[in-house]
Amino acid sequence: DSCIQFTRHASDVLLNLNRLRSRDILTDVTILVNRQQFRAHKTVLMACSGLFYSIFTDSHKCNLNAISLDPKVDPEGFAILLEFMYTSRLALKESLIMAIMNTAIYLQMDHVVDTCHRFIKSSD
Amino acid sequence: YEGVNTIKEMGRSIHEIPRKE
Repeated sequence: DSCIQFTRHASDVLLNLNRLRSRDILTDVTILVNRQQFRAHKTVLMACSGLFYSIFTDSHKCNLNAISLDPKVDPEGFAILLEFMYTSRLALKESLIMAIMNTAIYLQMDHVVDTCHRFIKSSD
Repeated sequence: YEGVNTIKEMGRSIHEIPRKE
């Protein structure tokens, strides 16, 4: 017996999901961060964020098609983390590192928080 | 897949969704 492992399958799937997002195909939720709006797929959000997992597994909230985040959340930080969810690439601009880390804490993305901590310590 | 002979395919695995139709 044999098995063929397509080593780039995960990244090919993620790239297609990001193409669907950019064309607003089958997106099913709008995330409101202060006055900015972000369209996304609930499944991708809950796969990447503990907060969204809690929201969309709650039978009273899973059918919402718009979610407002806490006003303390920085829209730029959220945009960078949303891009990370769909690309695996985290853009770390010096001026935004704290906003990104605080947003990752809020979204319960612990591994990203740990990586940001290590990045800050190494750049100190 | 214990005990199965695994062949690694490095090429693309699925179609690429275009940026726009």
